[in-house]
Amino acid sequence: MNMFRFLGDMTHLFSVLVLLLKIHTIKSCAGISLKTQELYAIVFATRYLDLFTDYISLYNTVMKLVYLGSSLSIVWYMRRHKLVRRSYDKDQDTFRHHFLILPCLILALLINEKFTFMEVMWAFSLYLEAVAILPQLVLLQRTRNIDNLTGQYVFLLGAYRSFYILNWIYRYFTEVHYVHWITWISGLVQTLLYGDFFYYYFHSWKNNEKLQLPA
Amino acid sequence: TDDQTTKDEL
Repeated sequence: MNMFRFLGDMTHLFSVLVLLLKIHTIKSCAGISLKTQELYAIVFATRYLDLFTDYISLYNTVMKLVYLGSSLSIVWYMRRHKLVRRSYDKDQDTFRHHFLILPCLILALLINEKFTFMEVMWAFSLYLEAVAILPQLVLLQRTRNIDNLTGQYVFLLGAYRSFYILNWIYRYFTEVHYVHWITWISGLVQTLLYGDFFYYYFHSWKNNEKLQLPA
Repeated sequence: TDDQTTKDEL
């Protein structure tokens, strides 16, 4: 475990906690894309199938449970909670995320580290995670005004994968045979998707103005 | 090798 990866995990954990905090305290999910949250729940469910078969470390197991639990509870809140679901603007959150799932599944069947169920599911979860933020970014473009917590949530989510890229570079140079092209390319694509959001986020933060994304 | 496929990252 190197510092980059630990920072990445903490940033990721913090992004999910920020979101849960927002939904739980103000009982609102305005500006949050349910589609992105559902995609993340699928990402974790398919990524952590080895939860009970491969024991890596207590940290690893606990973090997997926290990610699974938080992503499923966010989906539950947005779908079932009587107050929260009212603040979900479903006519704005229209990205057809099903169109993301099938191509990722086909790609995982074609490109994977080993053609076994676990490995294909693992590759699928990486491809899906790379594009899972798209419905959220589209929703932000549409609703234009971004409240602080949503902006922080997306920013932290982008930062987590950026730390992971530093982690992969570090491990490449310090560990023999550490090569995971599937992870690296998916992670890079994922971070690039945040590119323009980061630009506008820093821009608004520097000029201390409200974050506005261009139409 | 086996550790190649063991996924130790989250």
